[in-house]
Amino acid sequence: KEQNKEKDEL
Amino acid sequence: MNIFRLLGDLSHLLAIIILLVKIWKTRSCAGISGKSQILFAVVYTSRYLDLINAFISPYNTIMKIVFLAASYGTIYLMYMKFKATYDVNHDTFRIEFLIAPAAVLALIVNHAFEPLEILWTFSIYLESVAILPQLFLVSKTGEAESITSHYLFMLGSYRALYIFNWIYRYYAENHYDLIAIVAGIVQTVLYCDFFYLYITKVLKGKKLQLPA
Repeated sequence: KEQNKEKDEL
Repeated sequence: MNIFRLLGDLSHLLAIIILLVKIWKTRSCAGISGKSQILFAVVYTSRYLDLINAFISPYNTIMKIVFLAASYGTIYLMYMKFKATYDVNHDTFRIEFLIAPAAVLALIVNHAFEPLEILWTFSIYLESVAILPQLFLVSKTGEAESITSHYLFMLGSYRALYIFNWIYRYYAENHYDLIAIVAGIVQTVLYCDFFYLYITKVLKGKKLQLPA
């Protein structure tokens, strides 16, 4: 599981 | 996008609308903490700076603009238009004791030591405690109007739904963000006693009275 990079959440 | 995040965003949007309607209709911001509203404006400003250089989707951009406009609009209503109804004597939480630690922690615990990343991390940490002045105000006045408790319920539900979104994304999309998850859990936990009161009292038609 990779750490979330893109900020697609509000 | 998944159903949990969509419901969470809609719950968040509904909370902000309920608050604006409450202030506009009753022409009063009694029982609302201006300090929390200031913190929310700081949270959205520091988190949505990427509006300038990153385009995710029309939905993402529109929601960010709505949240920014609504938070500044609420501050305008509270501190200017309906300033006379602002409960300055009870809204006394020292928000510098929330902003400073969030800023320091963002400089220490983050994914990357870059300006936008630090600001995003700061906004995540600050959002997790931004409701404290509001909960403090409700505890000081000992009660809240039912529309204010609906506002708080929607606002608390939004991040609780985001936790389900993060669980879903962990299993379905193979990624997670520990900073957002830990802060989101802290944020939701802060609402627990309010959720209990809301479900046991407000949903039964009673007024939200905190045990004195």
